[in-house]
Amino acid sequence: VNPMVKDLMSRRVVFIEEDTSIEEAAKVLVRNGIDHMPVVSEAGRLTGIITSWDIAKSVAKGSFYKKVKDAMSKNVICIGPDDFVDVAARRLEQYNISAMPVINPNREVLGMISSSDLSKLVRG
Amino acid sequence: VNPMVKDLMSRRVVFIEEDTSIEEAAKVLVRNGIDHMPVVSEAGRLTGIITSWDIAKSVAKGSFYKKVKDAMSKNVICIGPDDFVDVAARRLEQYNISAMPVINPNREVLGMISSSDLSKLVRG
Ligand SMILES: C[S@@+](CC[C@H](N)C(=O)[O-])C[C@H]1O[C@@H](n2cnc3c(N)ncnc32)[C@H](O)[C@@H]1O
Ligand SMILES: C[S@@+](CC[C@H](N)C(=O)[O-])C[C@H]1O[C@@H](n2cnc3c(N)ncnc32)[C@H](O)[C@@H]1O
Repeated sequence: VNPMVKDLMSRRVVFIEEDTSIEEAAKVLVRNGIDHMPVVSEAGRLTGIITSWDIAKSVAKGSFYKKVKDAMSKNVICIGPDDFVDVAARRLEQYNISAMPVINPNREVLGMISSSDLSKLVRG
Repeated sequence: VNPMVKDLMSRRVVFIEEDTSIEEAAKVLVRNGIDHMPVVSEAGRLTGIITSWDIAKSVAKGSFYKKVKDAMSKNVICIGPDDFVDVAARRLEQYNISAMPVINPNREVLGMISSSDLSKLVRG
């Protein structure tokens, strides 16, 4: 039995707009208890991803990135809802990331899948 | 076949001392490409854990925590090297965390195990 991404993904997705300040992005991550947020433009298109690691990077650089769009990663690694979970696990490992937006062919975000979701399969 | 934690854990552990500044902790996380660090006292004892999420929390609070010991989590959830991976997966899920130090009965840190390590079992 090989589950699909859609069986495991989190459908509750918290988005953030690229013009938001880093400080506000940090507040949203903390308030929602999450580590990863897809970033959207004003038009609502997926333009990046920002994680708690990116916030740590802006702290490490001392001079804060001002906006989410300055700190986010722009080439977003994604996956489809009908992909099998082993494909998702390999993709996370290949790119050394811990979560991916789940998108349809229109690049609309249907959910998020993370290594935490995948490791639930290990719990037996 | 049920692997043990010691078969999957990362033995390369980056520690940080509790009197280090948050900014320096952020630099260490970024330089090493990691999300989690066990915190040790001057005497070398495990006293906490700090993650990129804790750094985001200090940004969210606006007024920075000054030191690692102000931002770290003090009740560290750990696991043993001979525990099975399903126990590890359940413990991560129960406490909503993504990594744990692997300790021996003397509370010495032998490695770290994360949801990223566990999701490698899903890749097939
Ligand atoms: C190399 S990872 C390691 C730390 C952590 N596991 C994480 O994923 O954030 C850190 C970088 O990967 C980026 N990243 C995370 N998920 C991504 C994704 N789905 N697509 C593209 N970049 C991603 C983050 O924006 C961050 O700059
Ligand atoms: C609720 S988790 C969610 C975010 C992320 N998955 C993580 O583990 O950092 C965030 C908090 O859990 C704490 N934490 C992470 N690993 C821990 C562990 N092994 N023992 C105790 N607290 C831990 C962090 O210090 C942070 O304050």
